Amino acid sequence: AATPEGHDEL
Amino acid sequence: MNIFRMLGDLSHLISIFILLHKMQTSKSCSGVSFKSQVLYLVVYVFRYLDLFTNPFMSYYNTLMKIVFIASSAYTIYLMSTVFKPTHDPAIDTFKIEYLLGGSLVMALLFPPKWTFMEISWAFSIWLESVAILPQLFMVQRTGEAETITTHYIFALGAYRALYIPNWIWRYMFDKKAKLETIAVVAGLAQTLLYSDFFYIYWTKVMKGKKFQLP
Repeated sequence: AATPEGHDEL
Repeated sequence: MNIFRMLGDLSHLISIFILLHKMQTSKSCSGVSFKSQVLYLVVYVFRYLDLFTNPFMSYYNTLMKIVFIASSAYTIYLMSTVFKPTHDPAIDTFKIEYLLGGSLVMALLFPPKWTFMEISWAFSIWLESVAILPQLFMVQRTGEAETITTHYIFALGAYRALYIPNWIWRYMFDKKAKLETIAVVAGLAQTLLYSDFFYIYWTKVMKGKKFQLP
């Protein structure tokens, strides 16, 4: 699966 | 996910719990800066706009984002209705216009990408790094703080401080991770802003003494 774009931290 | 990020997020959750608990049990929000709380709501709303656009990351991410926005809105609701009589605007006087303006300028000058979403993300990161200032300013004005309020401030500050070893960990071991330069720089700045508070918290509150400025 492709890694989602965007920021993965909170 | 590593232990530092997990502890950081946990610390953030604990800070929310402490603040709501303090208000509910004492039926008062005295000593809590309404302005800081408003800034945090702005932070979470602008940062988590991606709840509606970006591809789904994980149930964990989505759940935490919703919890942070909802609890922040609930805190403001309580402070502006039920506990309004216990809030003293005369000591909550930090000029937040400068914080909002400065964060916007930083976000416009160095966005990760020139899109509305990325600029709003960067804005929220910069704003979060300074959002505690009205609260710290209030503590400084009164010269002391209730112990429970200092636990709240500590837990909230520990969240970003714990992200620092998280970034080092990810940089060293997580090959897929991209380094979020803005988050790292703002996170370090935020922790630096807290350093004075951390020091007094550690030397006084942790030894059972009242939080009092020298």
